[in-house]
Amino acid sequence: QNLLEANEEKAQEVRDFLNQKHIFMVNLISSPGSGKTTLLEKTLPILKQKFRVAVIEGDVETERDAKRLDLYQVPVSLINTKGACHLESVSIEKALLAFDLDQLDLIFVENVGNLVCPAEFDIGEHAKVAMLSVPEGDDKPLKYPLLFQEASLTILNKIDLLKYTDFDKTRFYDDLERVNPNLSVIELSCKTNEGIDAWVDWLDKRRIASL
Amino acid sequence: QNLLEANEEKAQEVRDFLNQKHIFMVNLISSPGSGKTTLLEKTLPILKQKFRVAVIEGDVETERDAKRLDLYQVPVSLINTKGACHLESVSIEKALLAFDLDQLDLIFVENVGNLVCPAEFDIGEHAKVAMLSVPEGDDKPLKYPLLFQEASLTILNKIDLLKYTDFDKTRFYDDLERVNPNLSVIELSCKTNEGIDAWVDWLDKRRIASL
Ligand SMILES: Nc1nc2c(ncn2[C@@H]2O[C@H](COP(=O)(O)OP(=O)(O)OP(=O)(O)O)[C@@H](O)[C@H]2O)c(=O)[nH]1
Ligand SMILES: Nc1nc2c(ncn2[C@@H]2O[C@H](COP(=O)(O)OP(=O)(O)OP(=O)(O)O)[C@@H](O)[C@H]2O)c(=O)[nH]1
Ligand SMILES: [Mg+2]
Ligand SMILES: [Mg+2]
Ligand SMILES: [Zn+2]
Ligand SMILES: [Zn+2]
Repeated sequence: QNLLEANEEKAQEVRDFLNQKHIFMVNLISSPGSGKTTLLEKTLPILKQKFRVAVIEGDVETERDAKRLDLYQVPVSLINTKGACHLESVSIEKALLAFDLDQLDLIFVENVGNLVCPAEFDIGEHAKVAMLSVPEGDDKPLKYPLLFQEASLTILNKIDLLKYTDFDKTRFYDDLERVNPNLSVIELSCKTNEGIDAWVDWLDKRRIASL
Repeated sequence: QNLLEANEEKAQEVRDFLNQKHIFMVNLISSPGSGKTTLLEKTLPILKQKFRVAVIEGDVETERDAKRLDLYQVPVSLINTKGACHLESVSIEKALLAFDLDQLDLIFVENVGNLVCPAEFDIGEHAKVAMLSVPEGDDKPLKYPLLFQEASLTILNKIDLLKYTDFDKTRFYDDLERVNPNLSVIELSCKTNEGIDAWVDWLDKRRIASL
């Protein structure tokens, strides 16, 4: 239990520090391939017009996602976990050193692709955002409940694929209601851009609320 | 390191025991929603004609997958990990107690949906089978390399969705070659049944080779 406690303490330190700097940090969590990096690719150009944004990119191996995001000319700090299946607050604290924190408003953390462990770790964020993509199936909120309980928002991504799959939205919303009755959902497609405005809106409002 | 060593010892005991009983055990690993349970739903009716089959179902929460497989009248033993992100050999040993091991030829273990940790744990299986689905993207072998290094086979599932995604098979095979040059791949769709015969064939051959 000591590891989790030490992580919580460090996370609180990180959040206090970010609060002093008036920076809002979002922890984006999903299975591998749900579309976290693609969402950031779609969002960064829009957000850059309103905020000073940076990204902490968490991956087991490679710089692939970090390189994809470098194209958007925002500061990107990569953490290769070399096998660990989730990010912890100690590595976030180190990654933050790469940024000029007096010049930022918003930080995204793209966590390691994993629907289980990242939900257990506070990394100093102001909000966890869960992402689920349509092809994964409608049963995940009940099967992997902790993430959906901890998250402030769920993004249902790849809704352009709804017509090609057997995803049952009624079951998805019913299950989500049982796991976390207050959880808001944004239906989104990084292909058609549906829902992107609602996501940018949510970020704007949540940032203001956290200041 | 002790935990991993203790797990390895127990796994070897489990495998030795299965060998005495002439039982072949496959450990099926993928991200959440790649199609593990659906593949078993498609395969069990065919395999039951050749072999005496059982399933160990690993899930964080719920009996949903176990109930889906109960319909196929094979013995199913459920392990709810209550938060652990992978199965270990101690829980497999316990799950095996639910079966009459003198009446079995083949056991499938459906591991917890997670592309990271299950690859590190030997649970006494004769082969790890990695599953990746087309919507997750073509970059996973290099981004989550351990599973593709440990696996004896990779199933590329949901190939019926290839035409609706930007999955690049050339990149996928190039990356897989770099991670594990000997790894065979079966392209499959649980919707169109393409590749199901090749999968049944592979199981048949591997079982014979392991006896
Ligand atoms: N059809 C469709 N495909 C999408 C959408 N969003 C992302 N994709 C595709 O999904 C695949 C995976 O997207 P990524 O953004 O790399 O996923 P990720 O969550 O960052 O993956 P990891 O970092 O490996 O966990 C890619 O092939 C994307 O093109 C969407 O809204 N619709
Ligand atoms: N289009 C298409 N959909 C598929 C295929 N195989 C599975 N699916 C769908 O993918 C979703 C998830 O399938 P499951 O079999 O539940 O996935 P799983 O790997 O067992 O998921 P977890 O147990 O939660 O890790 C379901 O909606 C299935 O109908 C396929 O070959 N093609
Ligand atoms: Mg990514
Ligand atoms: Mg399943
Ligand atoms: Zn983990
Ligand atoms: Zn793990």
